[in-house]
Amino acid sequence: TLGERLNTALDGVRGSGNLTEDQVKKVTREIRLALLEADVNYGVVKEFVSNVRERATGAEVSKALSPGQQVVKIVDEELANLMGGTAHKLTFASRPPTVVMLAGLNGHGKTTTAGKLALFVRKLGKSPYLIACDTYRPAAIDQLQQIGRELNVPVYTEGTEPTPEDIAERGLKAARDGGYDFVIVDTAGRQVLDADMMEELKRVRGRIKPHSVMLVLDVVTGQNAVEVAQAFQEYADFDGMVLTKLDGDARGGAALSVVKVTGRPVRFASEGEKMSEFDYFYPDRMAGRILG
Amino acid sequence: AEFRDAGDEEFWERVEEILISSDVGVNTTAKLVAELEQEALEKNITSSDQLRKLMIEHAARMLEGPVELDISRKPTVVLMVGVNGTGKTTTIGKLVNYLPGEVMLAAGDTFRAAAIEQLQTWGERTGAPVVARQRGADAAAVAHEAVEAAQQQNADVLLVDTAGRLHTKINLMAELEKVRRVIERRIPDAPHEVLMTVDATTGQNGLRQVKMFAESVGVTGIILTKLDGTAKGGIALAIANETGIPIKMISVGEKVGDLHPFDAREFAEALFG
Ligand SMILES: Nc1nc2c(ncn2[C@@H]2O[C@H](COP(=O)(O)OP(=O)(O)OP(=O)(O)O)[C@@H](O)[C@H]2O)c(=O)[nH]1
Ligand SMILES: Nc1nc2c(ncn2[C@@H]2O[C@H](COP(=O)(O)OP(=O)(O)OP(=O)(O)O)[C@@H](O)[C@H]2O)c(=O)[nH]1
Ligand SMILES: [Mg+2]
Ligand SMILES: [Mg+2]
Repeated sequence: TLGERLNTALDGVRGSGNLTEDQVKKVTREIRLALLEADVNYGVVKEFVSNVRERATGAEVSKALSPGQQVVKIVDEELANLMGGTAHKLTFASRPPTVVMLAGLNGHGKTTTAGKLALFVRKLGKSPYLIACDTYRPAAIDQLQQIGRELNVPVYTEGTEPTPEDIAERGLKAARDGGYDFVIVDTAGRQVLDADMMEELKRVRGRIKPHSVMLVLDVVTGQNAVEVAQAFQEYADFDGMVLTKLDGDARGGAALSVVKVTGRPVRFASEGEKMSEFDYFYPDRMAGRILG
Repeated sequence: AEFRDAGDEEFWERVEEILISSDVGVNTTAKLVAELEQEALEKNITSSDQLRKLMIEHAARMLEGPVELDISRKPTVVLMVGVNGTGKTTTIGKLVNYLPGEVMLAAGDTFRAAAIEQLQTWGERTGAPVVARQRGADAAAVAHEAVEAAQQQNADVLLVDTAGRLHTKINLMAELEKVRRVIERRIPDAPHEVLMTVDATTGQNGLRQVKMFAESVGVTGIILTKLDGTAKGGIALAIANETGIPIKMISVGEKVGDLHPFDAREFAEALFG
């Protein structure tokens, strides 16, 4: 753990005086390595470490905690500040239906998330409605329909011929007419370097003016998470993230990086392939995971 | 002579930044930098342009490995494995186009919604017959039936799709081992290739994924997918460095032609592009 590594780095320091510059150098090196190994973005790490260095330099060596524990405490606090304190609960549109659009890279878990979110809001008393706007991936619509059947949630589809924005717009109308109050729009996976696909996403969003856009991001994402998030912010202006595959053992530094750089919180955690394995994201659980 | 004098510190920081920002990871980056420093010292190389060329050389060397797929048996059985969403099913579809001879597919993902239909769509597109059962069927049973069918129909290659799974799920890894055993029982030295898809956007966890899958079912080659994105796929270097498992192919898009044999030199150059 980071605590162990820091204690080793500060071996021999006892409760007297302040942390010396050399000791601070040693600990910031350990922190930097730990964060980079956890996939925290290179630039974010640089800034984070300099903040910790500032706080640690001249910090009074406590009698109660070992110097290593003290630094861990500083790091924990800085991480907690970064991730944002409490869970960001769902808000609903003042005039129903609430429309949520899901976007993200290929294979990160959007379609599965669509089902999970539908189940989640139904437990909150809403009547969910799914719209299938992935007109590219083979059997993508089939996938959402099977999920819909399994959950007994209606799925709007027009097949793969019309444009996603047309399907979304007409699907939204159908949801309104049907009296559904929570609409979830599943979109195709896309790469941010694909300008046409990013423009398409912008069009879909423009057409349905969603109450919320969520970036669905796989927790194993590495250093390019920031670049990806910034592009989705530019084209889709997402207001929150769904962090997926948290049932794995990826440290999740991408989450920290994206929150820091975009200022958007992680709203939901997907922790398995089952529809029920989905809940609000609690930021404080992330710090320990990242530090390893 | 101290090579890394003040004037060169910037160069080394930049090299480190490029490598780490490409997901090469701390350990493999340190190894590459140490190798480079050593050789630069020995050969008295100081120009950053020459150093960059040397770096590409070292990275390429680390990545070099056998990229051919062994398709000499009839049928050659290829097991496709990997974590959820990394591109297994799509890669299988592309492989039908890429490989010579008669290719058959096994819809071994009996778990996920529309997994079978997704593979069947690829089968229709490429003209490859698909052996499938209903969703929820035993994956090993489908594999067994497919190997039998491939033998009976004289297929050249059988591509076996499997459900995505996290290496942390012991029961799912056990299921994969069972699928492998069932294939082995039918054809003693099969599967002849166990290809694992790794998403190029994966960070350091990619290394762990490969190690765990290799431990479980043995991986004969890596297919690095989604290289058409912003990720440089530097995790390939960490994988090559720490596991020695060859990177055999790269996937650069969703279309059937977007699959190519891995070129270590090209990849290393793109990394420092
Ligand atoms: N273990 C685990 N698997 C997940 C989770 N969320 C999604 N998956 C799996 O990840 C894979 C991809 O999920 P999809 O929902 O198809 O991803 P997608 O983003 O819609 O994919 P594209 O539409 O192709 O971009 C599937 O195998 C899912 O079952 C999760 O939280 N944990
Ligand atoms: N941009 C891009 N997308 C890719 C590439 N390879 C696969 N994909 C996409 O990634 C998504 C997931 O691909 P799948 O083939 O379903 O992945 P999988 O590993 O079979 O997924 P599971 O079976 O759910 O574990 C789909 O949207 C594919 O079109 C690639 O090289 N580039
Ligand atoms: Mg999808
Ligand atoms: Mg698949």
